[in-house]
Amino acid sequence: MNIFRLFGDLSHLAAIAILLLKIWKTRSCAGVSGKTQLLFAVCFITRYIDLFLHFVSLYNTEKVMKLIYISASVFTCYLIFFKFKATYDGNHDSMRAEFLIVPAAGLACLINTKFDAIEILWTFSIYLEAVAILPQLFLISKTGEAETITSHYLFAQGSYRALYILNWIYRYHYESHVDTIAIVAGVVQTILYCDFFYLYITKVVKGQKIVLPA
Amino acid sequence: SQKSAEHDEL
Repeated sequence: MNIFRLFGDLSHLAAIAILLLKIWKTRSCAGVSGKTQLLFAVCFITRYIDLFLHFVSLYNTEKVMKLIYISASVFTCYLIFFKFKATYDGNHDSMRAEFLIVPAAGLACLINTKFDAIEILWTFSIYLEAVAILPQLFLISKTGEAETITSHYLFAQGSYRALYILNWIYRYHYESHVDTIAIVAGVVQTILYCDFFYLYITKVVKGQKIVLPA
Repeated sequence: SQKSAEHDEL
């Protein structure tokens, strides 16, 4: 474990917590893409499937973190699609998730480390995570604005994988550890946030709201 | 050794 991965995971936890708080406190999921949250839930379940296959005692933080990620993302989907369904902006959350899931699944079968079920599920989860934020970014571009709290959520969510890139550089240099698939997908994922990062740093930090077109 | 397919990151 290094400082970059630690802060990456903390940033990821913060993102999940910020979104849950926003929906719970405002009792509304306006401005939140339910599809992105569904895709994240799929990512966690397919990536941590080993938790279900051979359940081991919660003997380390990693198992606890995996369970937190899975339960928090499923609970977020429950809030969006059931509890606060009336506030779900389905009209603007219109990006076709199939256009993300199918290519990720196909690519996972073509480019993977080992052609076995668990490894392909892991690879699918990595590819899907890279593009899972697109419906959320698409929704913001359609509504033309993002609530400040949603911007903070996106900043934390984007920072998590950006910090992981620093972690991979660190691990390459000090542990000569390389996980090419995760690195390439992580770089693509972070690049998708660049436009948002620019808007966040030039606007939200100064107390302005993000309004598109910028 | 066979690169363990174990991915040790979240």
